[in-house]
Amino acid sequence: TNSQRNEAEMFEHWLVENGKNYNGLGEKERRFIVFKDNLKRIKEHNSDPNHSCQRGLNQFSDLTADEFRSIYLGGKMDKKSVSDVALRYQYKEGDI
Amino acid sequence: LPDEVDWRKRGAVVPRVKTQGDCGGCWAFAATGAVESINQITTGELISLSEQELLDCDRTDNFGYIGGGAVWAFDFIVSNDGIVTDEVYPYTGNDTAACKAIEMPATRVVTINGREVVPVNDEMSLKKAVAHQPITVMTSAANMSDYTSGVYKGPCSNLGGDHNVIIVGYGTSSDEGDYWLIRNSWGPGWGEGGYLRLQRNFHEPTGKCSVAMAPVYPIKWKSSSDLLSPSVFKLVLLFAFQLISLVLL
Repeated sequence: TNSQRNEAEMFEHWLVENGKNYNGLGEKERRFIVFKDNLKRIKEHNSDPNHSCQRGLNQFSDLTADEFRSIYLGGKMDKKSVSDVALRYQYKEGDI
Repeated sequence: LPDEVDWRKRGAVVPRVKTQGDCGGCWAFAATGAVESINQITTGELISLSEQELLDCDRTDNFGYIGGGAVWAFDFIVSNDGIVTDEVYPYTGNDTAACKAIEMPATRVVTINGREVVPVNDEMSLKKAVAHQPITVMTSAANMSDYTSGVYKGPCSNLGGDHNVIIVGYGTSSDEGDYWLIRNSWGPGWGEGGYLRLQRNFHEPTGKCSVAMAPVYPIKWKSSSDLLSPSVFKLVLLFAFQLISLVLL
C-alpha cells in the first residue's frame, strides 16, 4: 500500500540521515518494525491537540523503549546522597 | 525571584551541546555542565571540561558508562583537586578506556570546593537555586526519547528519576505555561537544539518527572588567585602608578 511504501522510504531516508548500518542477519527488518511502531506513536501523539509538546523522528527512532532505557538512562541516586540538604537556596516568602 | 532565567544568555553554558553517544554517562555530562557554569559565574571564564576523565577515573560510587550520579562526581572532583579540560582529556565514547594519568599541576584544572543539595521536593527552592546557578537534577526520561519541541508534560514517573541533566533556566510560555529549561546530553539533534522545556509548578512536590527529587550543585569560592585575575592585576598596577606619580609630584 501507499502507506507501507511511504514508511519504507522514510526508513531508508532516516538510515542515510543518521548514518545507520546493520550487520546482523535480519537486523534491518527487525529495526524497520521498531521504526514503524515508533512512527505510529509519534503520529498519534502529534495528532492529539491536548498535547503541548511535539514528538518526532531522531537518532533513537529504531530503538524499543527497553533498549533506549538500558543504553541511555544511566542516572543513579540513593537517598543518602541527597540527605545533606543545605539551606542556602531554601525559598522564603519575599525572596528576591 | 526573576520571572525568567536563562544562563545561556549570560554566557555561563558551553554553547556546544554535548553528545553522550551509546553510553549511560549522563551523570558525567550533568556534572561537568554544572562545574563549567559555576566556574564561569565565579571566575568569568567559560571552559569546557572533560566528561571522559570522570567516566574513566571516578570509580567510587560511579560506574562509567553503566551509570552514576553527578552528586558523587562532584565529590570526586573535590578529592581529585579538580577536573581537566576536554581538550586535554577528550571524549572517546569508548568504555574500555582506562584512567589516563594526567599531570594535574602541569595542566589547566578547574576546581570546586564542594557540593550541596537544594531542599528536595520543593520547586520554589529549586527556582531560587536556578536563579543563582545551573543545578543538576535527576528526571524520569524514558518517554522523552522522541521529544522535539514544546513544554513536556508527560508521560513520566513522578516518583523517581533515571537520567541526570542540568537545569539552566526557567520561564513561562504564554500558551504552554511554566517550564524548566533543561540541558540534555543527547546532542543538538534532539529536542529544541539539545534542550528540553519541562513543565514547572507541578501539583505534586516531586515536580514533573521527579525533577525536584534530587537537585545538587557544586560550590566554588572566589580564590585569592581569582582576585588577581589579569584585569584586576592591571587595575592594581594602574592605581600603583598613579599613587607613585602623585607622590613624585
